Amino acid sequence: MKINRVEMFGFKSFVNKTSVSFSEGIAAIVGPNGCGKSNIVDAIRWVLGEQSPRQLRGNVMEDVIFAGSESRAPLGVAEVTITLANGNGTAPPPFENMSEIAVTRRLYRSGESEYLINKAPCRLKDIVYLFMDTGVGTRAYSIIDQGQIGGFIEAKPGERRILVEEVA
Amino acid sequence: MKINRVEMFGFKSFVNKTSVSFSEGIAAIVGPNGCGKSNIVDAIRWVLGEQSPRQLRGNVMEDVIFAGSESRAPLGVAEVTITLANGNGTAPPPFENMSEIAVTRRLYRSGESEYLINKAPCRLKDIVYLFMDTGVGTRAYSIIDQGQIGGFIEAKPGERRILVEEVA
Amino acid sequence: SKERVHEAIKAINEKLSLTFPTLFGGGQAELELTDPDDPLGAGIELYVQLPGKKLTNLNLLSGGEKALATLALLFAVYMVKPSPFCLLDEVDAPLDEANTERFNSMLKEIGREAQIILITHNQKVMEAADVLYGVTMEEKGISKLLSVRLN
Amino acid sequence: SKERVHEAIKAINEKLSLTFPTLFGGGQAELELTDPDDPLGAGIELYVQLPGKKLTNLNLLSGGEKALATLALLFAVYMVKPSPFCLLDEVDAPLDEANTERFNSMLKEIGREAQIILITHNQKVMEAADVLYGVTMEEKGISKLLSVRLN
Ligand SMILES: Nc1ncnc2c1ncn2[C@@H]1O[C@H](COP(=O)(O)OP(=O)(O)OP(=O)(O)O)[C@@H](O)[C@H]1O
Ligand SMILES: Nc1ncnc2c1ncn2[C@@H]1O[C@H](COP(=O)(O)OP(=O)(O)OP(=O)(O)O)[C@@H](O)[C@H]1O
Ligand SMILES: [Mg+2]
Ligand SMILES: [Mg+2]
Repeated sequence: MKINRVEMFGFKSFVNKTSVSFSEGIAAIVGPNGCGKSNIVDAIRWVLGEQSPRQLRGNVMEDVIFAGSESRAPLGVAEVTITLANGNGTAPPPFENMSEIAVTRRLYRSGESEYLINKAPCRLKDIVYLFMDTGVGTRAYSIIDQGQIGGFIEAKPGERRILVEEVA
Repeated sequence: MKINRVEMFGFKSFVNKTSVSFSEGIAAIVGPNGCGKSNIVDAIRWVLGEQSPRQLRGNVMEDVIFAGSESRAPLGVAEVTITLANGNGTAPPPFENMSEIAVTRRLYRSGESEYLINKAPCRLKDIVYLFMDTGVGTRAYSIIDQGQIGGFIEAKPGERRILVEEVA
Repeated sequence: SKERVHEAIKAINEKLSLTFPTLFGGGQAELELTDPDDPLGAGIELYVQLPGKKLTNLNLLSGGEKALATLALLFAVYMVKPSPFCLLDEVDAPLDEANTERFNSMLKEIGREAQIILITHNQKVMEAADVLYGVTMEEKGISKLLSVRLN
Repeated sequence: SKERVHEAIKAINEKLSLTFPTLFGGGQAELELTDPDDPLGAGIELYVQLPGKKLTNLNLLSGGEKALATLALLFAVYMVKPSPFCLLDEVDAPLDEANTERFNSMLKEIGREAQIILITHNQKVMEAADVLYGVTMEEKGISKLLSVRLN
C-alpha cells in the first residue's frame, strides 16, 4: 500500500489546501529550516491514527491545528487525507477490490475528531482494522523522526524486541 | 585561562602520545566519522575532573583507556595533560604568578587514578580548588556535546536555572 | 511463538551480514537474545564490530558510526519484511562524505523495490532521489509546496 | 541572592535581543522566571518568537530552529560571562545554508574575544576558522593528528 497522495488543510503550517503526490522510487523533500518538511511527516503519522501529541511535537492534540501567523488568523480545524495504492489487494474486506483507498482525519478546536474512509465517516477502530497486517501504520522501522537516528541503537534490549516482533 | 595545549596518551583511540596546540581565535577539528574528534572533547572533559563515565560515553571509567585495535594490544593506562594560559593571573595562590599551568590526570586499568599539577602529584580537590572562579571546568555552556544542540532548549525550566546561576 | 522469534533474528542477521559491510566497507554486526532459552521474554542485544577495530560497546561508537549502524539494521529489517513505505527525516545529518556516498548507493538499491520518502539538506543525497519536492515559506509562517523537479 | 538572579536574567535578555535577531534575521526571545516572587526557587522559561510567526511553544520549533535558538541563548550567556574557552561539537549539523552563513558571522564576532574550538563536517564552517586540525585513522582504530593548516 504505497502512498499515492497526501492532502493537508489547516494542519500545522499548511494552512492552505496543499496536495503532494508521490510516485515509485526515492522522493526527497527539501527546503530551508522551519519551512514545514517535518510537518509533512507529522501529517502522515497523524492521519494513520497517531494518538500521542508528544509524538507530533505538541503538548495537546490541538497543537496540530494552524495556530495563525503574522498575516493569517488561526483556523478552527485541521484535516489530512492520505490516498494509498491497493493494487495488490492487501486491504481486508470490504476494501480488497479497490485500487485506491483514501483515509481522512479531522480535528476541530472543540476537541471533536472525525475519521473517514473513502469519504464515508467511520471510527478509529475501522482505520486500525483497515491497516492490520498491511504493514501500514506507525511501525517501528517505517518512520524515523528527525534527530532519532543516533539514539535508535542505544535503545535498551527490551525496546529492540519491538523491531524483531514486527518481523516475527 | 585559554587552552594552550592538550597531550593525550592511551586515551581512547589516541594510543600514541599526541599533542594538540591551540592558539587564539577559532579552531576547527575535522576528519571522517569515527576518527577520534569527539574523543578530544572527552579528553578535555576528563582531565578537568569529570567523574561520570556516562558523560564520556562509557559504562565504566576504564572505558577511556585504549582498548586495543586490530594491530595494537590494549594499554594499561590513559593519561591526558592540559596546559592552560594564566597570563591574566586568574589562578588562585600559589599559582597566580605562573604564566602556564599544566594539569595531568592518569587512570590505570587497576582503577587507581592520579592527578598532577605542573608534574607534582595532588588530589582531585586541589584541581577543583585551582579552577574555582576561573570559569574553567565543565560549566553548562562551555562544552556542547555532539547531538545535544537540539535538546538543550527543551530542557525543563528547572534545568535552565543552572545556566542563569552560572552567570549570577 | 518461540520458533518465530529465533527465525526472525536469524533472518535479520542474514541481511545484516550484507547491509553492514556495505555501509561500513567491512566489519560485521549481529542481533542476539540476552537469554536464548527465553525467546519470548528476553531482550535483544546488537553486537557491532567495525572494520579494524575491536568489538565495542555501542555507546563508544561515534555519532556517525551510530547513525550508520542504525541504518544497516533498519535496511536489514526492511529486506526481511518490507513495509509499504519508509520515511527518513534527516538521517544523513551525522555522516561524512564517504559514508554519505555509501548511504546513497544503499538507498538506490532499496529504492528499486520500496517507496522511500526522505528529508535532507545534503546536496549529494538529493542527487540520489528520483523526484524532488521543494517546500517554502514565501509568506512567513505558511508552508507552500513548489513544483516538483524530476532528476 | 534574589537581586543577582534578576540581574543575571536581565543581562542575558539584553544580549539575547542582539544575538537572536542576528541569527534569525528578526524575531525575539526572552528568559522569564516561572514565578517572579521566588527567584531562588522558580524555574526559567524561554519564550521565542520567530520572524513573522506567532509565539510558539518550544516543542513546535523545527530541528534547525531549535539549534539556532540554543546558539542564540548560548552566545548571549557567553557575552554576559565569557568562559575561558568554548567547545562546540557539530552544532551546525541541523542548519541549512542561510542559517550556516549567519552562524559563521556570529562565530567570527565571538571568536575575536574568546577561544572557540569546534568540530564540523561542513566546508562552509571550516572556512570561518582561523586554524584547521585534521584527525585521521590511517592505521585502523588509532587516531593521529595531521599537520595544522592555517586558513
Ligand atoms: N499548529 C501550527 N500552526 C502554525 N505553525 C505551526 C504549527 N505547528 C508547527 N508550526 C510551525 O512549523 C514550523 C516547523 O516546521 P518543521 O518542523 O516542519 O520544519 P522543517 O522544514 O522540518 O525544518 P528543519 O529543516 O529545521 O528541520 C515551526 O516554525 C512552527 O512554528
Ligand atoms: N577506549 C577506547 N579504545 C580504543 N578505541 C576507542 C575507545 N573508546 C572509543 N574508541 C573509538 O573511538 C571511535 C569514536 O571516536 P569519536 O567519537 O571521537 O569519532 P568522531 O571523529 O567524533 O566521529 P563522528 O564524525 O562520527 O562524530 C570509535 O570508533 C571507538 O571505537
Ligand atoms: Mg525538520
Ligand atoms: Mg563526533
